[in-house]
Amino acid sequence: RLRQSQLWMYYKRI
Amino acid sequence: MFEARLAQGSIFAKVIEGLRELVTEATWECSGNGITLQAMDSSHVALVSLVLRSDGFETYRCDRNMSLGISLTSMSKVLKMMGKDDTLTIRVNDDSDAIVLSMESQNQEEFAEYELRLMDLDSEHLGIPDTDYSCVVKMPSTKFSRICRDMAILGDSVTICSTKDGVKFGAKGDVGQGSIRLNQSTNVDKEEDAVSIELREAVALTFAVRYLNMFCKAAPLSNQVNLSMSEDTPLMCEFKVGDMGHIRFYLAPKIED
Repeated sequence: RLRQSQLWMYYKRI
Repeated sequence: MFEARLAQGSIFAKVIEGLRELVTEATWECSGNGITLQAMDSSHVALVSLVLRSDGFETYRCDRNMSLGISLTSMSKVLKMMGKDDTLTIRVNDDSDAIVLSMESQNQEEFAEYELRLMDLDSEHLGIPDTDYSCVVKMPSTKFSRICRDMAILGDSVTICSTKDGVKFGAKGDVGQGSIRLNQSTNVDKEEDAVSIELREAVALTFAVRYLNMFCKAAPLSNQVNLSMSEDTPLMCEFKVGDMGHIRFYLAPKIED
């Protein structure tokens, strides 16, 4: 099944 | 002091309409270069990044860098009071906790001024790397809006598949399934009607259609939208704001569990 990923997983927080 | 004047105030109103469904409040960063804003939606799935360069304003003055916490919901309500051909001036006086919006009718017979209290907001900032996307689809923004609206009828997600020949949007759900395929334009009279695809690698990505529909609120700003995609990377959905900047929306793709 598909689940929604979050942007945190792609861009590191400064 | 900060003061920026826009002859076509309606552009600014369209920017706010484009943002306010995704983020209800945000911090505006004002500097000599212009105004920027970066904000995530509350679920941390999507992000918006706005740039309005100072040279796009009729007059622009920013004596020192300022961070302005603004309720976009309230600002949108105030901007609804603006006439469609009004000139808009945004001002923040030194040591003030309010932003002043002045609207002047084209015949200079009517002048309105509204003050909005500034907010103290926690702002989070993401470092968005420059990305060489595998595929960039450019298409009319009205067409993109219509497709996203239609896909939402069928399901929660839309899968965008792009090859060198065309781009396909597909959705499926309880009621059924459907897809729309657009071929790359070969011959168009008007550039704004064209569908064009720059492709290094074919991509197939799935996104929550609800967010794409929120991004489409910015479609009135620009005739064309750019969709930049790579596998396992957030989508970048960009609308230009005239010659003065852009609104870029980033959306994390859905992934297989």
